[in-house]
Amino acid sequence: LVAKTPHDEL
Amino acid sequence: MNVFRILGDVSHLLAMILLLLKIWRSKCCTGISGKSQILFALVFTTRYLDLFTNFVSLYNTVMKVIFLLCAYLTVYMIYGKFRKTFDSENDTFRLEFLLVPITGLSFLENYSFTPLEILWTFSIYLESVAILPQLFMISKTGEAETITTHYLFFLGLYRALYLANWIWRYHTENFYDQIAVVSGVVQTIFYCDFFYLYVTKVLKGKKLSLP
Repeated sequence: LVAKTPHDEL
Repeated sequence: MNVFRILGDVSHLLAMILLLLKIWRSKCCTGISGKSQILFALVFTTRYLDLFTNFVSLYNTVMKVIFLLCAYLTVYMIYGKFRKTFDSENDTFRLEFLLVPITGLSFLENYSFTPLEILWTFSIYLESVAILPQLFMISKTGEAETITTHYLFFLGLYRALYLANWIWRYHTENFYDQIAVVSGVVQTIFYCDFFYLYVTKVLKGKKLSLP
């Protein structure tokens, strides 16, 4: 799994 | 920000406002699952904790606050102001069947083992199943008011538009959020059966009732 933080979606 | 994302967010907002207006105008929340609405409030609460730690954009912050307010206002309408009209006898979905596995899964499959990130993951998994108490209630009573079906339609449309948003972002930004995408697909699948009934019945002017 790839980190996608910080999250930019609602 | 692409057109699918913005239309998805608008559709999500429209769904919540539609539900609030329906309850407010009719002063009645019969047919609405309070449990689903509690789950949505929990979804937003656990996901938007990053309001305090991370600034994305003014749009992002404002929308998060509006979503939180709408969710809590809806819960208050159902369990507070108009609780006499709340049909709790048909809102019998067992929440622990959702919460226990989802809590476990968010500890096992996440991007990083930190409290905020586990809560974010929990909220993504929870959102994908949060509508189940509502769908369960409709299958139990066998019918839904037309305005409730419009609410569900916009909520499902929001999910479908987010799928298009992710396909778009994958091709244009190389963005790929595996947890959100898998949960989003699962969530959208739950609405397919409902979409079919919506198109074949509600859009032809009939009330949604199950045989």
